[in-house]
Amino acid sequence: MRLRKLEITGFKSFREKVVVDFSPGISGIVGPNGCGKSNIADAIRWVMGEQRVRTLRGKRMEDVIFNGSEEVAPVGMAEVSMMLAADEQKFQGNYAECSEVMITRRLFREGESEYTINKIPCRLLDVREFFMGTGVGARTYSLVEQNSVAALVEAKPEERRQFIEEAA
Amino acid sequence: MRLRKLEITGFKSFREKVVVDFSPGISGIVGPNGCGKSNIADAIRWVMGEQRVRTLRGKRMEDVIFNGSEEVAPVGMAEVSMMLAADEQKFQGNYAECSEVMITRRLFREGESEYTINKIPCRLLDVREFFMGTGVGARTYSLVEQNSVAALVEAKPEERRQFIEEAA
Amino acid sequence: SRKRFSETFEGVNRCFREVFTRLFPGGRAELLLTDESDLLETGVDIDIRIPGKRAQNVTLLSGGEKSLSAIALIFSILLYRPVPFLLLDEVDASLDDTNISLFNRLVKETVSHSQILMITHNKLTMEIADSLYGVTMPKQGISTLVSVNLN
Amino acid sequence: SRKRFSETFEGVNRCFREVFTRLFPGGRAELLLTDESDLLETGVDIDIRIPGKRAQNVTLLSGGEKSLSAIALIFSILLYRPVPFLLLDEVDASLDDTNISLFNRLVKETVSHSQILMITHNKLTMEIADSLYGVTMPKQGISTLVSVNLN
Ligand SMILES: Nc1ncnc2c1ncn2[C@@H]1O[C@H](COP(=O)(O)OP(=O)(O)OP(=O)(O)O)[C@@H](O)[C@H]1O
Ligand SMILES: Nc1ncnc2c1ncn2[C@@H]1O[C@H](COP(=O)(O)OP(=O)(O)OP(=O)(O)O)[C@@H](O)[C@H]1O
Ligand SMILES: [Mg+2]
Ligand SMILES: [Mg+2]
Repeated sequence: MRLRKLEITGFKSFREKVVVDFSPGISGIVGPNGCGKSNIADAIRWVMGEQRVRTLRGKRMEDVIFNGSEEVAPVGMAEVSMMLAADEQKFQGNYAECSEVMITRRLFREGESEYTINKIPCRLLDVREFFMGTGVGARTYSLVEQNSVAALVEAKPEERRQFIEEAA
Repeated sequence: MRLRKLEITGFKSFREKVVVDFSPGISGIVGPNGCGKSNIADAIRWVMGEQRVRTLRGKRMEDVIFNGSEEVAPVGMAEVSMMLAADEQKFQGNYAECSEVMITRRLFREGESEYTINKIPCRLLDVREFFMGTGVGARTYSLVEQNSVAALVEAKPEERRQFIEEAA
Repeated sequence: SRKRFSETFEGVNRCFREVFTRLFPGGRAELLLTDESDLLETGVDIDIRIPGKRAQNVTLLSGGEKSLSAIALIFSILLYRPVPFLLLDEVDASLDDTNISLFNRLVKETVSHSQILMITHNKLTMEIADSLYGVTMPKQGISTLVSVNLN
Repeated sequence: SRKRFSETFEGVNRCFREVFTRLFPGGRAELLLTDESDLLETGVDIDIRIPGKRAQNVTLLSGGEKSLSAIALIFSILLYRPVPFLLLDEVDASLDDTNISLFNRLVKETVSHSQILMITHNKLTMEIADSLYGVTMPKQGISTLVSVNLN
């Protein structure tokens, strides 16, 4: 399976819709401090079902909705869509026949997150089970946060055990 | 007052005596990963009376004594001397007449740290009082550890208060 | 289950010993169980010997040595259990140029198993990318994507 | 004492508002007391507005923005209460080149009050040093000093 495309609208500093078309191989994401690179990483975690607001650097989940700049007003909704394509590794379960799967997460202010898979509404649990099947879900070692690396070597033995258990 | 010289022997990776002659102005300390730059910072903290082993990245105070390399045996003692010179800012108390002051800290394995000021044995308290008088002691904002900057902005309000109180 | 953890541990450890030497030629590293008699509750310790140095408390390592060792651990788990895509946010921040080259070489060896997304400020790391995505804010506070030319 | 903390807080805050704008031209920052009625126990909060953006939770700031804001706070305390010498270990690690130049300019403005020791891997930062000290390990595991040439 590979990551084909990411569409980000109203999520953190991405007020306007931004489409990231990923190619195979190594993708470098670059730019000055504060321009939005880690926000793209947050968008990926968020659409995959991340519920821990602290991991997304927020205080409330509503913090991920674009809340305005000096000149521009906040918006009322954040939406992230991730397009995945099957390759030698096929999708599992209900999606075994699909060559592409699109996961979307949407959040309105004062609302709860809404999820769709291939435009069909579903629950957070369905999104998580889908990613479990692909091998990226719950594998925190595959999504490495900024400034988190060195701590891994100094982690408590129990934490290191948990980290390794995810590969089971 | 300015920092004139640092002599490091048997402290962490400095098995052989190394003399750092500081000039006024901005000094850049450079070199590859693991070559000993932060160890120089640790030597400065240590000779100023740092007792928190964790701040020196060790588990026991004995960890600061050179404990050998693949080809070379450990040594039995660590010693750091710091030479300070008076300028428009004179030294205080007993040292008001001195144009230079030398602080030395020595530690033998299985022993306790020994301190001297201008080669006269003294207690840790005397070293700390000396640095208090100069304005560098207990001013943690003047000795910034590697990887510690970003956390300052996310610190708890009580911690930030303590940080600022040191400037009182 | 005990058996499953034991297999995972052994597999990751085998990969870790190997991947570590790719980033630290001449060095050695190992994962250790804190309590071998209790596989359900045991923690995992880490033993690291930097080339030419003696094994010591992991806390005494330099900032760059800790980062590179952690990268070795992460990539050894990826070797044991590959994932479809991998996202690394500035993991090269503390590394000097020599270590960045070793890290980049490891990334190129890993990309056959996984698609790799790397956020970086480092020009050497940018050079190994197959595609580059520039993020900028021409309107302050609003992010947008631009094409990037490496000069 | 209440009076002493109050004076220190006001003094540092005045310097912080000013130093912050030197690193973030067009931005604003402020220190706030969490409990103005209890000067002995109050905590200190921080309010930051990056140029062109809106003030938000400080946790949402980028890695580089957090580092540079912390540097502003440290240097504003140094402006209020100068120290004879200052030791900075790789505080520029997360900064892009533009921010490193602003940081370096602040360091040059500060050196009239203090002697400054900076550990760095960054070539721009090395260029503002009056003297450079190279640390190396020709014999593995044993540190020594060498003279450095900036090319
Ligand atoms: N909900 C939001 N609305 C508007 N802006 C936001 C929101 N959440 C975060 N931001 C802004 O996004 C910026 C952070 O972006 P990000 O962390 O992606 O930067 P970065 O490119 O990773 O930078 P660095 O190189 O410093 O790590 C901050 O300035 C923050 O204020
Ligand atoms: N007591 C000791 N005896 C021998 N070597 C030691 C001792 N304590 C620490 N070291 C070694 O010193 C090295 C760390 O040095 P230091 O932290 O100064 O590196 P650095 O130059 O700051 O590197 P970086 O750029 O990665 O931060 C480690 O390899 C560590 O093993
Ligand atoms: Mg970032
Ligand atoms: Mg260091």
